[in-house]
Formats: sequence, structure tokens, C-alpha cells
Amino acid sequence: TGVDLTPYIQSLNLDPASKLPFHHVLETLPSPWIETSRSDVEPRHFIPE
Amino acid sequence: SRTELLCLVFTEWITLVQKIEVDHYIVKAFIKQLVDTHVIDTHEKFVEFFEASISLSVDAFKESDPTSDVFVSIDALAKFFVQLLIYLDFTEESRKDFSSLVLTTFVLNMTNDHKENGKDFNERPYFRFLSILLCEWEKLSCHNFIRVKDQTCRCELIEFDKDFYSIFASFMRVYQPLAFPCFAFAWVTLLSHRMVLPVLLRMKEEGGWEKLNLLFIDLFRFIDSYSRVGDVPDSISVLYKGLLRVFLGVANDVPEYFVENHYTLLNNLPASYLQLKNIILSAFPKKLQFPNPYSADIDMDVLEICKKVPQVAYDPVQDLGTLKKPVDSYLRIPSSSLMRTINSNVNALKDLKKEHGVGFDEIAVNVKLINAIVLHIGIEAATEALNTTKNAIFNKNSSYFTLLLGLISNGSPSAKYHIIEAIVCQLRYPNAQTHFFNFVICTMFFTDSLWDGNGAEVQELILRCLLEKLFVFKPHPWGVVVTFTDLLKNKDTMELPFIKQSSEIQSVFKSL
Amino acid sequence: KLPAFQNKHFNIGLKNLVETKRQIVQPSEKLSEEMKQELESSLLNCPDSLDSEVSKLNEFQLSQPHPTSIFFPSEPIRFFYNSDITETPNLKKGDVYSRTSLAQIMSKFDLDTLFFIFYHYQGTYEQFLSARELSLRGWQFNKVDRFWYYKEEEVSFPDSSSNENDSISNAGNNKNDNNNVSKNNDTSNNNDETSVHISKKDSSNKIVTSWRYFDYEKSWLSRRCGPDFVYQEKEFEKI
Repeated sequence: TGVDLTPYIQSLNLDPASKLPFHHVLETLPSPWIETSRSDVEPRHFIPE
Repeated sequence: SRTELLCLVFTEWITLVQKIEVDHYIVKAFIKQLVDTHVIDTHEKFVEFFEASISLSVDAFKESDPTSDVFVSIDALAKFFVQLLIYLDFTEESRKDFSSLVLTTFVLNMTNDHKENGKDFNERPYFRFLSILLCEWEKLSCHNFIRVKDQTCRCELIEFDKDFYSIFASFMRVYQPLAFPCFAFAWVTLLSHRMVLPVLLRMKEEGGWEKLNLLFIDLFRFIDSYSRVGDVPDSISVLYKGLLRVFLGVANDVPEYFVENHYTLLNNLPASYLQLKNIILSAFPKKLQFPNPYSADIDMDVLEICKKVPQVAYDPVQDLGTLKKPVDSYLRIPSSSLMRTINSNVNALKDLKKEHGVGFDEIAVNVKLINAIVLHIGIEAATEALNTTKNAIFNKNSSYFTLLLGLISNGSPSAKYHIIEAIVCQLRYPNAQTHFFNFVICTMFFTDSLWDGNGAEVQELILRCLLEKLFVFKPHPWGVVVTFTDLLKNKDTMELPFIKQSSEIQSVFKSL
Repeated sequence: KLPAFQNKHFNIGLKNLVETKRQIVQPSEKLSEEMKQELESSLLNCPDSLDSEVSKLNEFQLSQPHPTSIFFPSEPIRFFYNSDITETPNLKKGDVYSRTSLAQIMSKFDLDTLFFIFYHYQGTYEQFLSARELSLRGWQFNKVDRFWYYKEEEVSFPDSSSNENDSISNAGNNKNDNNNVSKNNDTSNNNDETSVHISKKDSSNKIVTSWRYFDYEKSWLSRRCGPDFVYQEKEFEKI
């Protein structure tokens, strides 16, 4: 029967009730598992010279 | 020994990149000297050097104090690879071939380590190498390789960029979980890596989606091989949860990937993974607005969005094989002989196939062919409805409907189930195909005269297939909810004998 | 007998690799004990977010280790920062960085800190985020002279004796009387020569535009631009 996805959705900051603007989750995904997502990971960025 | 000498050289490199940026001219000079002094000027010597460097790096990781920076050497190695792609001479050998050589050497090293150490193999340094490789490549390739001063080299690297990811994805298939269970969790982490998954999702036109399909399918095969309904080892369960989270990310960021690849993914998804199936089928194009499926008065006939034909990344007609001609001929001019040909192919499967579904462990029909036929009919019907009147297609005498009817009427119980299941899987977000299949399901359910007295069997299968999608945790595909509501709206549905016979089923339907 | 298997570098690895291929082609019926142990070992060693982080070779820490009170947290700045993201106005921008802890923390930094990071940690992700934060606060970076500029607009309510068509070229001190509403979040009010421009908003209000820049070279202060300052859009970085 699967699992209740609410904690998964919240862990990805995708809660639609929050009414925050759309954001790309995969660009900053630290790890597939909440337990191994202890810290942020540096996303793509460009620093002009 | 030669290996020790090579390790010394590599140590020099590690020291160098700890002190300076890779943009520094000294890096170029260092690499040039490596070639000029015949350290890495041939394939043979390069492989020797790289093997020595990997061994040193992995040993350094294993022997380092875990609280210190254990990845210094391995990070330097990944940087080295990327810098070679800039500064080596690629007039006689392509970057593609060179990258394949490097990754081959890497894989073989990993294989040997795994063979020697078995369950004591540690995936982390190998994961780290690949992760840093991705990060370094991303840093280099930003803004069309603007950091690369040599314009010729810059153009070549721009050209090579898509190949880089293609080769990376291909090698991921080499160390997939079925081959290296010891690397399974690192593999899933790599698949969802922020520097690779979004890139492959953006590379739709350059084959990124095809590569991604293959990778997801590799993972499906692994979890399917070692899980049964009611018997899932803990580690597989954890892998599955990781995959679930990644799928939610994909559904959020690029739902179009699921929308257009649902056919390919579902053909390879384990039959019992109902929630994953629902996540794929519930995806809809970004910014599409449509009514709440639980509204009482949804009428697909009047919804403008139900006239839009959805895109598919892979045309199922390619899977029809020799049946393409009979199916297309039937759709033009139905005939009983064509129906017999199609039926015999669908119901014929040389050997029983193991398939761990809900309520079955084997199948005796060609499910892939069934899925292809059903989707092909859906695509043709939806497209044709745009060109002619809707009533010509949404009609129980239309060839699109009668072909499905014939397949179900003449099929074995197993075939009936799989055909209806394939139809229900096309009840997705509001679009022309969902609309057509909603018509098919409702007509088949409510028109007893179609079935020569065997209507109840079909009704039960329809309700089963719909219920299988609804009794799992959300999400639920829009089309499934709307169609199920359409069936339940009719009071006679609750009076069906197979519902009344079981108090359990009756209470489920009552609550629904 | 294939040449690849005769290669001394590859022959052992290839044989081992071919063995792994068997499982791909025909997975075993059940999870063997050996495979189960390997899978569990993989779970145990599962890479975490720190393993996926970018390489720190050649980078020095934003803050050097130094003795601190035990009451100060010692986690690196990259660890998740629990804040109510709805309270942070810049999150409304919704870009990729807005939900990262570091960007959220930087939204609380004052300008001095942001400028310090920008000028003293060049080429780092932290520099990038400080530039982003400055940009979100309305500052613009000039690629030519490497200063950050800020456009100030003041709505001025003229008194009854003023002429609506007046224009001021070399003004003295900028007076902040009670009728002025100023959009200003700089760290100092250094009253240098003013470059002002007056435009008519309507018959009763005038918008006075002035430019400031942050002087990172000498005074480490925000200063008003001179009268000869001309804004040239192409000189400014599009962030």
C-alpha cells in the first residue's frame, strides 16, 4: 500500500500549503535519504572573474 | 618500483592542487611535463599511472584518521582527470575514448578491490571520485566553458559536454546494483546527484531521458529481483524509500519526464510497486490547471484540456513489431481475421514469465505487447478525434473501441486483467487519451450487452484495477479518481453481486 | 583469448568484471547470504551529504579555528539551519539557493559582513552567496571599478516656497528633514558631495535619486558618489 508521503514531501520543502514559490529540489538534493542529508551541498553556481 | 615512483609523482600533484587553483598556469605546465617526460605519454603508461593513483588514494582513505580530511588524494585524482581533458593533445584520440579508458581503469580497480575485500569493500572513496568528477566538470563547463582561455579547446569541450554525461551514465550501468550490491547505496546516491540527475533531465533532446530510463530500469530490476509482496529485506526497503524520494523530486522539477516516459517506465516497473506507479501516472505538465478530481460534477466532454493530445517520448508502435500492420489495418477497417491475428499474438507467450504482482506470480500473456497496443490505440484515437468529430471516435462502434473490446472478450482471464490494467494506466492527468479511455471504461462497465452475459467478470476486473490504484497511499492519478467516481455515481454499482458477496469489499466501497 | 584479456593491466579486473555481468543478465532467484551482507555493508557505508560536497582542496575555511566559548555552536555553517523560511523575505525570490542554510544565514548578515566576505573570499561559494544577498538588497556590482553601488531614492515633499522646476547640481549636505522618506540601509551617513537628480513624480512630490558606493579600498564605508557619477548599465554585472 506504499507509505504516507507527507514526511518525504516536507523533507524536500515541497509542502504545497506553504505557498512558497516553485523551486527545483534536485539541484540542491544532498542525498536520497533524509538520514544522510545532514548538511547542505553546494549547488551549481558561477562566479564571474 | 615503478609504482612507487608513479605514486611520488601523483603525490606531487596532490600537493600542487592543495596550494593553487586549477586555473593556474602551473597546472598546465605540470601536465605537459608529465607527457614530455614520458610518464603518461602512452595508454599503457597512463593506465599504470592512474592505477597507482587510485590505489594510493583508496589506501589513503582507508588509513586516514576518519576525523581528518580523508578525501584529499581522491579529490586530487578527480581534478587531475578533468584537467587532462583540457590540456592533453586530442588530435589522434578523442576525449570520448580517453574518458572511457579512464573510467574503465576506475571500474576495473573497483572490481578488484571488491573481489579482494568482499563485504569489507568500502564504496565511499569510489563514490567520492565520481562525485568530485561531476562537481569539477560542472565548475569547468559553467557558462559554456568560459574559464577555458584557448578558444579551440573551448569549442571542443562544448561539443564534448553532452558526451561526458552520456559516458558517465553508460558507466553507471556497469556498476549497477545487480552487478555490485556492495555499491548499491552509493549508486542510488550518484543517480540522484545534483550534478547529474538535473543535467540528464535537461538533456531530453540529447538522449538524456533515454539514459535515465535505462538507469531507473536497472534499479527497478534490482529491487524487483529481491523483493516479494510481504517479503522485503530491510536494505531493499531503504533503497526503495530513497528511490521514492528521488521520484518525488523528479515529479516536482521535471514532471514532463514522467508524463512522456510513463510507458517505458511502467513496462519495467515491478508490478507490485503500486505507489511508484501512481507517482509516475499522477505527473502532469507544469502549470497545467485542472479541476479537483473529487468534484462531483466533472465532465470531460466539456473540459478544453481534455482535447489536448499528450506527448510521448517513445512511440509504442516500435514495440508492435509484426503486429503493427494488422493493428493499423484493423483501426482503418475492422475485420474478424485481423482480430484473430492480433489476439493470438497477445495470448501467446512461449514460456510462463515470473512477475511478482498483486495476486499473481506468473503471467502467460505478452504484457509488453498489450501495453503497446493499448497506448497505440489511445494515441491514434486521441489524434483522430482532433481531425474528425469526437462522436466518430467516442463510439462503441468505432474501431478503436471494438479492438479493445475484442481483445478483452477473446482473451484469457489473465489477458483480460492485463488489458484492463493497461487501459486504467492511461487514466492520467486530463488530456485526450485520458478522456478516450474514460469513455472506454465507462462504456464497458455500463453496457452489459457487449459481453454475452459475462459482463460481471469485466466489471469486477475494472473495479479491481481502479481500486488497486486507489487503496494505496496518495498520489492517485486524476483520471482514475474521476473514472472511479463515474462508476460509483451509478447506484447499481453497489448492487453488483461480487461487491455484495463480501462484507469487506462492501464496506470499502461504501466508505469510498 | 581476446586481446583485452591478454593485457596485463586489465586481465584480472576483466575476469572479475565479467563475473558481475552474470548477475545483470540473469539475476539469482534469491538474495544470497553473500549479497545480503554486501548490501548491508553498502547501507552501512552509504555516502552522506558531506561525501557529495565539493572538494575543499585549495580552499581555506571562511572562519579560522580559534578558541570559542563552549556556549557557541561548533557545527560548520553548512549544517542545516532551522529557521522559519516564511519569515525570510528573500526566499520569496524562490531561486535554488534560497532554501540553503548558508543563504538563509547570510540574509541576516549586516552589510559590513557581506562586503568582507565578498572582497576577502574571492572565488568561493560564500563570495557568490554574499554577492547574491547584496544584489537582493538592491546593490549592484560594477565590473570596471569593482565597487558595489546602491541607488537611493528619496521622496521629497516640497514646502510652499519651493519652485517645482528647481534642479540641484552641487548641493551641500543632504538634509534629512521630517518630510523625507528615505530608502536606505547603508552602514553610515557620510555626507560628501552629493550627486542628485530630481524628477517630478507629481505636482506635490519629487523623487530625489542619489548613488552610494561602498569604499572597500580606503575607508571601508559607504559613501555618496560624486557629482560626475554617471550610471552606465553595461558596466554593471547582471546577477
